[in-house]
Amino acid sequence: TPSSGEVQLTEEAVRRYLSRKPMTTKDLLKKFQTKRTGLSSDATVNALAQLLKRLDPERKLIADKMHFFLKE
Amino acid sequence: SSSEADEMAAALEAELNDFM
Repeated sequence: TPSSGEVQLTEEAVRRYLSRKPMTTKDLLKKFQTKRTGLSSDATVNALAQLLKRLDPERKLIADKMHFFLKE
Repeated sequence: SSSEADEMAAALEAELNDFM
């Protein structure tokens, strides 16, 4: 498990967040900040885009903002 | 910084545009 404060951008981690509650792309990015993952911002954007396409989560417009979520 | 998150969110949504 990552040391304190460090997180890993994995499909499992994204799946866990989206199963918990609907999140916007910005919410997710805040969970995987570059200073916590050690990834560059481009790498983070590309990785997250690939993971989201693979997970193919549900989408929901909340307060005019697109949210992703995964039903259990 | 939230501006970094904003920029990255815009880039991410651009990546996902057909997906959104």
